[in-house]
Amino acid sequence: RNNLMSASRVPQSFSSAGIGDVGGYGGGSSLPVNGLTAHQSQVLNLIKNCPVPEGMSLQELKLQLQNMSMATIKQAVEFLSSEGHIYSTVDDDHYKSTDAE
Amino acid sequence: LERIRRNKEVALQRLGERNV
Repeated sequence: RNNLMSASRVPQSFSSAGIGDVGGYGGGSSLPVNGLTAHQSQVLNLIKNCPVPEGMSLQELKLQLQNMSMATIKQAVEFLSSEGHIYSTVDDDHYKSTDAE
Repeated sequence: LERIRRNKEVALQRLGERNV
């Protein structure tokens, strides 16, 4: 009887864990949105909103994205510039967005 | 400054290729 009981419990906990996983996707930070990861679109948004004519520096991005490591920011910046969303200006540390919107 | 302009052109070109 004990075996039956524990056997019937296992699938239950499995299914509830599965539902919990799916429901918690709002907190996911690396889900791609329009082909960009959350990190990449965050970086792109900051660069887009930067009023400085020479663009935004990696240091400024790091200051505004304290939950992101410099390596992650650099990766995102590299990806965005290879896609043409941003381009480097005065040096390789300053980036501007191509979208004029 | 010339380099910046060229960078921008290249970037815009890339973006255009992506959108086509």
